[in-house]
Amino acid sequence: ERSSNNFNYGAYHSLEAIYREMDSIAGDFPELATRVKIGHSFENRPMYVLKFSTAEGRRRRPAIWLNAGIHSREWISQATAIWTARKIASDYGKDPAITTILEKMDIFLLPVANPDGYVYTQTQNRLWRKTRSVNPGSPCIGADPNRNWNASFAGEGASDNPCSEIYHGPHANSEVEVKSVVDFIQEHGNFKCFIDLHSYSQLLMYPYGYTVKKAPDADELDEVARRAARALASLSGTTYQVGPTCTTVYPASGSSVDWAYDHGIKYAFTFELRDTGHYGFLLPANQIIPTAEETWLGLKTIMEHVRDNLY
Amino acid sequence: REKFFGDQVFRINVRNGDEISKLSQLVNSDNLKLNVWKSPSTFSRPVDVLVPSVSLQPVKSFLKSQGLEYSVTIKDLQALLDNEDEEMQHNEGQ
Repeated sequence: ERSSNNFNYGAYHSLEAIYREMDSIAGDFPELATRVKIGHSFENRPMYVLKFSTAEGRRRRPAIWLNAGIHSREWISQATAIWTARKIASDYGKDPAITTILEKMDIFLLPVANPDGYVYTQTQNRLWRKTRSVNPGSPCIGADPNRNWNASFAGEGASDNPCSEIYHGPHANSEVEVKSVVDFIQEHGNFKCFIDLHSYSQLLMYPYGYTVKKAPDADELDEVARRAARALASLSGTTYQVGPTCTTVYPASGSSVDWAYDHGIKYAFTFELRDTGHYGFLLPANQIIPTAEETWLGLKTIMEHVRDNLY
Repeated sequence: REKFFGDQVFRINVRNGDEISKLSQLVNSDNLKLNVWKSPSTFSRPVDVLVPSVSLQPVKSFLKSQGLEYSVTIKDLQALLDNEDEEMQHNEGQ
């Protein structure tokens, strides 16, 4: 089915190409996938999610949110997400795991959570991480969209300096890209799982990032994450470290998964995909598909757990 | 397009809280324009920092003077970017 169009999943693509491919997936699987506009970016680019649903019309089905590309330079995350979109659609009805997940739940996949940043990395500065919003009174542009959520906003592990790579923004949800996702998820009201895909250093983390305090569900999340990491490693031996964000990578307030968890979405995880650091954020394109394939095994393990443990 | 000629990425190993605080002092310095890819957190995890070419000497001197261990993981960032760009153009052609 992948030869039916000319999108090369083993290459990096422009925003337009990714959006076209989302449209094409929706066209190829009209009974399952739809491209939904959930908002727009600061520079007024559309934000699209692919909604995978087998229950037309039932709006508040339990749902899973897959988020990628919030840090624009982490290109392997957007590339993995678009591969995953095609994988979900093409495996439905063939792979019992994804079939049974989709019979019970909807999946929403946002491959490019920071479209302005992504375009900027392709046209101006490959290493750009933040949004492209203007900060009045500062020559520096953008806020870190993964410090901008309303979860201990402006706490530890975020900067109040607009020139910093981890600037939290003037207030929670100040970044329209973040607000668009927040509004959509809140309006929907029945998300059970939120997974954010980043890249660099192979980690699988769960709340909290803003405190060393143990999350109430930490034991269960840890067990699920360890199983997911084992499944991921089973493909080509990529080793992931597992643990809470704060102690596994570093303290970070205002993050997406902490917001999700604090707003009742229990199954909240962050992946840091394959990258030893020796490539920076420039993971060679020939590693896109291997990365996506191994990540899929981890994602599927988590989604199966969510399916079997709806609350 | 912004270029990164001569910029390097340093991987710095921290062994104790004192070294973490010394390193934090370095990365928080505005005039060196460092871009922290992996922040100082625990002792077991190295820190990756993008150092612009103009800051290479002062950063190296600081690390040496403070006895901080480091290695250069990316010697020429622009070369990596150029390769990536070439690969993208090749893929587009295909």
